[in-house]
Amino acid sequence: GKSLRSILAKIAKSSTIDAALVDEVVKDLQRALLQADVNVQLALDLTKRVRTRAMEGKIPTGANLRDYLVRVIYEEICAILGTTKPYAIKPKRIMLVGLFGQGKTTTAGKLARYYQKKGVHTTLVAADIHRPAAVDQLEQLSKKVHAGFYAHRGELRAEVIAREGRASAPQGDTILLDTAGRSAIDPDLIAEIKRCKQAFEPEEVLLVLDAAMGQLAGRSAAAFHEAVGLTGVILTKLDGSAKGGGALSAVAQSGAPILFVGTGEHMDELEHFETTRFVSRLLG
Amino acid sequence: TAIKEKTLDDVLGDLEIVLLESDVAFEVVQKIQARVREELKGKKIKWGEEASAAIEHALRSYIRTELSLKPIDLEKSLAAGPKPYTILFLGVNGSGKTTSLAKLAHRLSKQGHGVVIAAADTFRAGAIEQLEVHGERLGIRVVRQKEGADPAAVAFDAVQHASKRHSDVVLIDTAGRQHTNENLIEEAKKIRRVVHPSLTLFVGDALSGNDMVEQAKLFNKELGFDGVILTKLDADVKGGAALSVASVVHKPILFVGLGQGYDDLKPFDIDWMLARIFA
Ligand SMILES: Nc1nc2c(ncn2[C@@H]2O[C@H](COP(=O)(O)OP(=O)(O)OP(=O)(O)O)[C@@H](O)[C@H]2O)c(=O)[nH]1
Ligand SMILES: Nc1nc2c(ncn2[C@@H]2O[C@H](COP(=O)(O)OP(=O)(O)OP(=O)(O)O)[C@@H](O)[C@H]2O)c(=O)[nH]1
Ligand SMILES: [Mg+2]
Ligand SMILES: [Mg+2]
Repeated sequence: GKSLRSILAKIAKSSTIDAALVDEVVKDLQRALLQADVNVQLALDLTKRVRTRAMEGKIPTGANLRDYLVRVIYEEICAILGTTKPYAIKPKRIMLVGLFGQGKTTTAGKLARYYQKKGVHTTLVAADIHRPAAVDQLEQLSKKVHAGFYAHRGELRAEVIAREGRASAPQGDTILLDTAGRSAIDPDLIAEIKRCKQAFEPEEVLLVLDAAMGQLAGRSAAAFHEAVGLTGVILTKLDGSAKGGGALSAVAQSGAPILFVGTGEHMDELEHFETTRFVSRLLG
Repeated sequence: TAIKEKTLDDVLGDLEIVLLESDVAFEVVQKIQARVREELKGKKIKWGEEASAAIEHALRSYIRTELSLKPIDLEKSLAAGPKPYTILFLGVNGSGKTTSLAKLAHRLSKQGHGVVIAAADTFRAGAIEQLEVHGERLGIRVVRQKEGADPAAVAFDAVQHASKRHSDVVLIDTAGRQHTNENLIEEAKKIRRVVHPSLTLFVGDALSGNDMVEQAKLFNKELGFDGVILTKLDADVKGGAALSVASVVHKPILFVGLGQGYDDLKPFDIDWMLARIFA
């Protein structure tokens, strides 16, 4: 006959899922994702998947339901972000693109410092012909990080500056092309960035994205990707309170990994992207 | 028949998604949901068209109330205020302070005011030069010192200069700052203490999502501001950020930025905003 011990052991081993508790935890996760500016549809899809996995009842025994669900969503988010590959430091042509005021020019300076520290000399090319004193801004940063600098004041064609900058940079330099902030759906500005790409032939095209960006993040990353093909994302201003949830959609829409994060206004405030840190901060 | 709780839940759920996708902050959406639900509770409304109209009406009236805060008539304030009338621009990095200041300078000088600009962002590369280009193009005097100078000193200097020249408005540009950076918040407090601005404007970026709420709350709590300029509304965004900021700090939105040109500054109009959110 069944021993009392074996019945008790059986009860201990079973874990019927408390649907109400799952719903409660899922709702919390949804709130965290939405407050972190994750794209609404993506947040709903993610939490739906978490709920499904929870209701399938594959919870390991002894595991706290909440911890388990958090781990599930963590895995789902990591699947979107991809595994962190080591960033190859070698001379290359890098073009920076993005919306207005995201931190492109500042990030160009930071990347130059990063490369110089790793032993690769860098030239910064000022191809923002729209913004007042954008050339001065980049020139001052180039002095700060002891990088080379190219500008052509008075030249109104960004692609001409890109081509000249590429030609004038010393052989073996990494060349960073700073471009003007632009709306991803402005046909003239998109045409300009395409001409720049043709003239510059970048090996990397990096989207510079503000961590506080709202629902536009995914759409604009998709538009930039379609126009010039993104190879990476740099998420800026993470030293503030913004969580950078928009970056999830930027990655999902472009397939480009997040390479670096900006953590301040100074030239040394650029760090390699770390998935764990980003996700745990995202989930609060 | 009163609107059934369950059907109202479904509708409010759909509404929630639309508002969130329009960049209305999460906590503000919750507030809206609660208010609309409260408004419609137990009302004798037929489901269908009548209910849809009732819900839209409840939503519109709530949003209208939130956005209709005591508007600031800038011309009236300028006429009645101290001479020179000083306007301080505050906000996080890249939100559009310098550009908005230049646009307002253009607008005020077109309206016949004598304008002086204080280049009190003494930190960022090219910040002073950026304002000098605007000053040159607009024919407006920019008061500056060297890079790294004390921002409060530059602002004070500009006010002194304006007083001597009988210019009636001083617009003070400041460096971008994260509300989480205590040192920079202290720096802004010092500028306020030294200058006693007649008007303090928070410049918010309409591209922002939920962080707008954090920014607005903290800037208002630590520094205090009288009104808001919301920028980049020409971008592909609905502008729910307007609702987020108005609803958490209860300050009026004076202007919206609709582009990078000097004329791309429009007085805030509620119906325009509502049309945009409901489009
Ligand atoms: N706190 C903080 N500020 C940053 C960071 N990156 C850039 N900034 C600031 O953000 C503001 C905008 O930076 P810019 O480099 O001018 O941005 P941009 O994308 O080149 O702007 P446009 O060329 O006008 O589109 C500046 O005040 C920078 O100092 C960051 O990681 N943290
Ligand atoms: N499309 C559009 N761009 C804008 C608007 N307002 C500002 N910008 C752009 O946003 C970028 C940043 O503007 P700034 O005026 O330098 O912003 P800021 O707040 O002074 O930046 P920091 O001083 O570095 O913190 C520039 O490229 C501006 O042209 C607007 O209403 N619409
Ligand atoms: Mg720039
Ligand atoms: Mg500025």
